[in-house]
Amino acid sequence: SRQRREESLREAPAAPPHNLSDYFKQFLFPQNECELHNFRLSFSQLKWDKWIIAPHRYSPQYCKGDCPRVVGHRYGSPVHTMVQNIIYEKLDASVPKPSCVPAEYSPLSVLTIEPDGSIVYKEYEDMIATKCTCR
Amino acid sequence: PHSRDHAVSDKTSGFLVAPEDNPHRLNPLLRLPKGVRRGYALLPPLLKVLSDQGRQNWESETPRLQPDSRALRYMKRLYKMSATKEGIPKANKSHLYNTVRLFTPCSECKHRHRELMKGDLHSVDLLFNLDRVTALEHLLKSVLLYSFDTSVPVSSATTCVCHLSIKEYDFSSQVCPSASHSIAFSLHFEFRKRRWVEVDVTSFLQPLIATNRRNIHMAVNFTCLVGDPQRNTEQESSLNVALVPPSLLLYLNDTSEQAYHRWNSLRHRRKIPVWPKQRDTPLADLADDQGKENTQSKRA
Repeated sequence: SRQRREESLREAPAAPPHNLSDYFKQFLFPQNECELHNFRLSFSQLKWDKWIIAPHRYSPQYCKGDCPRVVGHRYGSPVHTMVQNIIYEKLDASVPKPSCVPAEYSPLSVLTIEPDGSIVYKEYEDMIATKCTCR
Repeated sequence: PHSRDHAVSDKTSGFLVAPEDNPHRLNPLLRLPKGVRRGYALLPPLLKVLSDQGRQNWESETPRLQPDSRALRYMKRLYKMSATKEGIPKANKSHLYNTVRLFTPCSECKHRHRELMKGDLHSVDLLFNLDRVTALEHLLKSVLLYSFDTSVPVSSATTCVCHLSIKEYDFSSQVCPSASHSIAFSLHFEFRKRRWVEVDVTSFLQPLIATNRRNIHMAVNFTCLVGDPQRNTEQESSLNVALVPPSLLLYLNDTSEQAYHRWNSLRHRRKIPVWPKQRDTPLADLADDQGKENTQSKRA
């Protein structure tokens, strides 16, 4: 790859200094970078408030945005993510680019009425996204 | 493991038809991979609503019996103590339960209990149906929850003696239940506006719940002596306490994947993999090839 790089350096003219801002633009993170977005719902919107007594509001959050081409520690992405990007860019565009998905969650306590009329307090795992990653 | 799957699916509210049933009637959910089915079994209403087929029949097929208002008030109070307004479990909880189930007694086989007690024997037969407890929920503590509506404020301390006996109810012959074993213990508490009294029956119910007993039949005798029995004060003739049949409260540890296990909450703070320095990963060069001329500047 070093030799290929030297050859390509000889071919490609050095970027003229005056469009440095464009030059650096390619390193900026994408405008709509992958990040955590707020979303709040109330169970009455879903008509679930007949059996979900608490909490009244629930913020599951979600991850959305583009993954930068070379993802680093910012996302805690494994090296595989970069491999997948290279495959997409250089080998086979039908392989999807890395996606912006939740990496960590927090639990949620729910108070519900069961079909038999009994009442249950339950703590469910992984109900609120708290961190995003590119995978 | 199969056993867990089996245990969970046969404890659900029966919406998963038995696999041996003729396939075209098979509930579409049974075609889901096991893991999802297990999840589905534990969060039936949530996920049923998300699956289109479930939408219409879920609302129709699960008529909900309305819970007792006192029980509801108690559980809302328990919720406020256990979670924040947003529903996040409070970290300072020292106990390990992640599930609390409150059952009100079924109506069968209950002696007509007198509403207002004259401070004397309050005897009631209780039948609790525990079908909702799954095989993955392990009992940590169980209590009988009495709610007292003291219409006459009772100032002094009160000692109540509670006799409990579990009955083996032979449903087949409808013979009157025979007490199989019983326990008696006394409670001493101050009435002072106390709304609830919890009678710990864990050791009593543990063996029954551990053997997956679905119907718990017990006779409870409850006698309250107002005033301090040591000074053998005259038992006040009218302890104006309306004793309503107690609810059964089960503190459980749900060992399923969907339940939150606070002692391994380290799992939540998953270590972000330490990212090797760019130059150490051969792939970084390869990736950099894309913008060939920028390798040096990037290194810089």
